[in-house]
Order: sequence, then C-alpha cells, then structure tokens
Amino acid sequence: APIPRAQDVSLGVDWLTRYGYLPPADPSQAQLQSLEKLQDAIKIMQRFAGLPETGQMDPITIATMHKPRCSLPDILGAAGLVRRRRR
Amino acid sequence: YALSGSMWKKRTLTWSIQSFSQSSQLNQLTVRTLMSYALAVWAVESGLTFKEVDSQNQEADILIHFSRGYHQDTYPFDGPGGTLAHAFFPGEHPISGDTHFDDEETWTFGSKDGEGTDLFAVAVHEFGHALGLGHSSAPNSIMRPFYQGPVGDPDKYRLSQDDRDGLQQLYGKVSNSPNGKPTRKPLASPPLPPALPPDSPSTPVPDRCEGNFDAIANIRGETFFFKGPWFWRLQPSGQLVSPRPARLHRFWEGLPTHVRVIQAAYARPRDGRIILFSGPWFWVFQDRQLEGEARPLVEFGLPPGEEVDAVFSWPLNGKTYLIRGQQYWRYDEEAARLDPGYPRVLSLWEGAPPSPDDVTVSNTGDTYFFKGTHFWRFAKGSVKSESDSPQPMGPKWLDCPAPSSPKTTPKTGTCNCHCELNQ
Repeated sequence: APIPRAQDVSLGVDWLTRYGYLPPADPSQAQLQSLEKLQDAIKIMQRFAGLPETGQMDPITIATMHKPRCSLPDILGAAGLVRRRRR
Repeated sequence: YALSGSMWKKRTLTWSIQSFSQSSQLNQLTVRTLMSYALAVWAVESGLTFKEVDSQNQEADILIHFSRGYHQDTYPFDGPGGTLAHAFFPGEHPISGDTHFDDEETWTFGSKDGEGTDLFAVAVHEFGHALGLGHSSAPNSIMRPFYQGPVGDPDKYRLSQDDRDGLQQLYGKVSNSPNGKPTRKPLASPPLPPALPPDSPSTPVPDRCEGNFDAIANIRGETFFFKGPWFWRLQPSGQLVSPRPARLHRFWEGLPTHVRVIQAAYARPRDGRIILFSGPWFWVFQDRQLEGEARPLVEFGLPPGEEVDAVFSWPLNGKTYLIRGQQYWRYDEEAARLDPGYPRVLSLWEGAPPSPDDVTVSNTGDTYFFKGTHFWRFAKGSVKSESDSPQPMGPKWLDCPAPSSPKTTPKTGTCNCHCELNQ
C-alpha cells in the first residue's frame, strides 16, 4: 500500500478524533497515539462508512474524510449514553 | 440505528426559525416550509406533533439557526463544504433540540445531486438528532453522517426502516392507515413552492474526474479548475467547495457571455488582480468584478493573434510565464514588458509536458504542470520534475478515485507527430 502523506495522517487523526473514533489527546500524559489504535480507529471508521476495512489511510478513506457531513460525532463518547441496536 | 440516550418526554414540540440564511437563494417562506416538511417526516411515523411558534419566541423546543463559523457552541462551522449542520439531542438544557445550519453552504431545494446542498435532506437528518437519534451506518438511513444528496420530493419522502425503528424505539409507533402506510397529518405550512429552475439546461455539467481542464490557477490560496463555462474550487485544506461546478458567468461578474472557455488564469502578485485568458484576449478582475474591457494579449508583448495555453507567476523570481505549445515567454510585471530572449523552448522545464492545460504554483511553493488527467510536480524552485511524475490528478486534487486501469504515462518531451485525416 502506498505510504500516506504526513499531511493526510495528520488530517486523519484530527478527523478521527473529532468524530469520536479516537479519544482526545490527553495533554497531561503527552502520549502519542499508538499505530495499532490508529489502525483500529480507521477500521471502525471504514466499517461505519461502508468502505473496505484496511486500517490504512488509503485514498478512498482520505476522500471520504473530505466529504460534506454532519458535525456531530459518529461515536458518542459519554459512557452509557449510546445504545446501539442491530436489526 | 443508534440512540443518543435522551428523548423528549412530551409529544408536542414547538419550533421556530431564529435566523435565516443570508446568502441562500431560498427565500424565507421556502425555508420555513422545508423545515415544516422535514419535521413532518418524523411526526408521521411517531405521532409526535410539531408546532411552529413565533420567531421571537426563544422558548421553543427546537430553535433553528443559520450561522457561520464559530457561533457559541462547540461545533463551529467551516465555510462551504466540510461540516454542513448539526443539532443537539433532547434534554432540559436550553440548547437541547436546537438545530444549526452552516449559512455558508449553497442551500438548495429541488436541484439535482451536486447542485448545492439539499436543505430538506439535511434538515430531516438533523431533526433526527433533535429527536434523539445518533448516526447510523445503515445504507439507506437518513442518519448516515455523510451528505448523500437530495432525497426527492419532500411531500413523498418517507424514512427508511432503520430510521423508523430508531424513532419508534423512542416514541412508539403511530397507528397506521388501513393500507399500512401512515397518514400524513395536514400541515399548517403553505404548499411547497416549485423547485428552482435548473441552472442551465443547455450545457451538460462536465465530470471533474475526467480531467482535461482548460485552465487551473491558484487564486488566493484556492485552486480553481476551469472547464468550459464551469469551474470547481479547491480550498487550501484540500476540500472541494462543492462537487458540482459553479457557473463561470455567475461568479466572474462582467465576463462577456460569449466567452465560453478560459484557457489560462493567474493571480497577478503585484496587485492581486486575477487575469483570465481566452483566445487572443484577457480580462482583469478585482475580486469577482471585471475591470474595464477585454484587452489584447499583445499588451503582454506577444505576437498579434497569439494565444496561451498556460500562465503562471513563479514566486522564485516574481516573473510571469506564458506558455503556448512547446515555447514560453517570460514577462516582467514590474517593467511591464517581456524579458528579452523569448520565446524559449519549454524543455527547459525538464520533464514538463508540451502544451500543458495549465501550470500553477501551490501554496507550498511547488510548481504543477497539468495535462489531461495527470500532473507533473516540480519542487519549489526546481525546473526538474519529480521522479514520480506524472501522477493522476483525481485522487490528489479532485476527490476522485484513482484510475483503475494500469497507469498510462503520457510521454513527455518534444513531440514530432503527424496526423493524417484518415487516421
């Protein structure tokens, strides 16, 4: 797979955080996001968007992140507030 | 479907529009009517009742705003494209249920997909949040987070099963009519106005993913892609303002209607004027307004009748380059004349394609030659194309998929082709 540009990874992390796929960075811990967690977050995003679950910032994933959308997060963070049901 | 975890405890909800769009082509009555229909979509499946109250009434459950940028909540808008709208889940807080639309979107009603953003479709989605639904990944759900385009006639639109299930989980089912379909309650709102006339039925909208642009220019940080009487805009963030192209003459005020193609364009560094070229003429714009009349290219010092394929200003030396076929001229903006010794052969730009569609300099200072569906990148200050050039334009610039066919690399260098009529 082509290596994504640093700009795309940066945009992706920002996007994944904004829409609830990654936890917000904790400044007190100054901890970097692990690659595994990032890939997991990308996979969940891809599943949600109906894309192939590659876990990579591939062009279709990047393009999807650029699509117009609602501002609200896809994954609601507050514990106990979300109940997902599947038919 | 996904539930937010909160719901309204009452079955009659009030709503009012607190602010209307300042720039939309939709009038206030149309906006009110579309909001009413969007709420009715949810009402008809749940038995909830929505009552519009006076816009001065700040106590309504659902307050609707058209806002720009930061607007005193945690979801600032970002101009055209990107985020379109949001709504707050039910609750006791004053902002609960409130629904905000980005005033900088091109809100439409009755237009085709790609022609702006359909206000009814987005309103239905947002009112789903205002009633307690989160985002859904179900393919047909209106609650999918991404804008999916228009959903058709508001009077005939019905929620998908996924959305109905989510809603009815919160508010229960409504008693159905004998034919199994819910009966829409009479609306207190006026009938829907006719859809706006189509933009221009005479000219088919081109597909940006096919490339072959007439001109491409970096204008104040945004990249403009011109094709026939249309153009697309790419924001500095890399986002298209809209997948639908804008009409040339609606934006560039004063451009004569007979000008159907822009062959080259650039922003003049010394005064920020924008110059559009077509045939042996050019036009000078201050912002969107034309200044003066059409002017001949001989003013640049080019031979009478000469045209240009590409024009760009190179930040390295502040000179303007005018390209035609396999040659180019260098223009000194300060001296307002061509530099001596030109035209020269384009091969000075090593690896550049002959007769490029256009050339532009990105915000990072790299120079890009465009031709067909490909681009050639020259690193900042370099006249040698990068080794990975050419690359397909679509994925990098235009939110298009990468070509599925094997990469065909257009040959660069000098061209010595003969084309016979019967071949």
